[in-house]
Amino acid sequence: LHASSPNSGPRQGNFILPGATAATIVMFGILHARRMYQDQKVVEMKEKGIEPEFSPDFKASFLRLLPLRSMSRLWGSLMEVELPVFMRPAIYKSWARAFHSNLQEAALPLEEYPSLQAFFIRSLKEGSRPIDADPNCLVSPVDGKVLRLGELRGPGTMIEQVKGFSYSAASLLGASSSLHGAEEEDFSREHTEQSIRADSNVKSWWRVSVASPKLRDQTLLSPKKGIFYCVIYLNPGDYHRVHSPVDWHIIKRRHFSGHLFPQNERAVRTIRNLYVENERVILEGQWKEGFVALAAIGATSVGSIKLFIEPELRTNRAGSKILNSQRPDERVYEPAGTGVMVKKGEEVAGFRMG
Amino acid sequence: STVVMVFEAPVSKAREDGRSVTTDFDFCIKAGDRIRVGEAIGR
Repeated sequence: LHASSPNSGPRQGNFILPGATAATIVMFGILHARRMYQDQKVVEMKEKGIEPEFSPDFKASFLRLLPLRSMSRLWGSLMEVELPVFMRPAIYKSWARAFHSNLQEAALPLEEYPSLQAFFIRSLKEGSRPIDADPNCLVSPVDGKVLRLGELRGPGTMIEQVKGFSYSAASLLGASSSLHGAEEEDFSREHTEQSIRADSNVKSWWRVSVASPKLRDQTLLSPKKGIFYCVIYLNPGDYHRVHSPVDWHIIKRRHFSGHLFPQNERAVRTIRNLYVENERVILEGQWKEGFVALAAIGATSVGSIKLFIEPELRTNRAGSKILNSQRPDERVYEPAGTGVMVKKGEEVAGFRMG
Repeated sequence: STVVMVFEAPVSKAREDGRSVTTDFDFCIKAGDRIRVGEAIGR
């Protein structure tokens, strides 16, 4: 940090950087080294099969004080700045190298994306993402890393954010979600069946057959259903459009205007209620097996969500209040009860920077 | 950014012994997998 003269060597008191700036840089260096060390420890634990646990830290609390939504919009504005044509390939290739994007899949030549924003939300060449044609499968709506999956058993069952911290599906999708109806129906059906089975085991099989027609029909004829979930994280370099996982009718859209915390692995481990507090759009509807919902959750750098079936929807808007998660902006698509029919693999939404 | 899917799917056999659950629907992916649009997550 000392200025040196070729003749006289370092002289005391002649600094290139003021002391406070140097101290700040050193402090950030130490914090960064500590963070790298902790992340390395998490990687090593994972390799040993030990799952990292939820551990709130000071930095996570500090994030709540930052104007993350304003920062996100500023970031988005910067990313929309048109780049000179000659610089575009170099910039996009650097981005791709940093975030492991596959440039061979981009639908257009790199020179034709006017800004990083346009490049970020690029579409792909025809045939880059073949859709599994099995009518009995659900396909991934996005490119990304599977974080969690499983079955929700009984009303109010929680989805694990990370070991040691969970959130309810209802708080994610909204209190007015049709999920509650589906959950309760499945749960009560399961209990009805269990009680009838138990009864028939203890006494006699005909008790089932003489059960009221309503119960018998419900037990024997209606297929049993479970509620499943899958959480997928998109890296900054991933393709950021959302496709339909099945043939379904989108009946409702719910928009929660919330925080825009980062969503990386560390944030998932340290920020409480990350998915429930962040801005998100929920598409809810029906497929041939029942209820289905897709929740697209924004982050600081990727804060806006665009719906192809409702282009006028604006998210991450300046001045919009952070609404209570119980009171989202909701829209029922026409015709009521049927909504918008979407085919498996069709584009339904996209994430934008800022 | 993150996407969460919640959906109903068939379950063939529910908690007969009070513990195990056999499902008709099966995930064909696991936590930690990389996945791309259009690839099956379950059948």
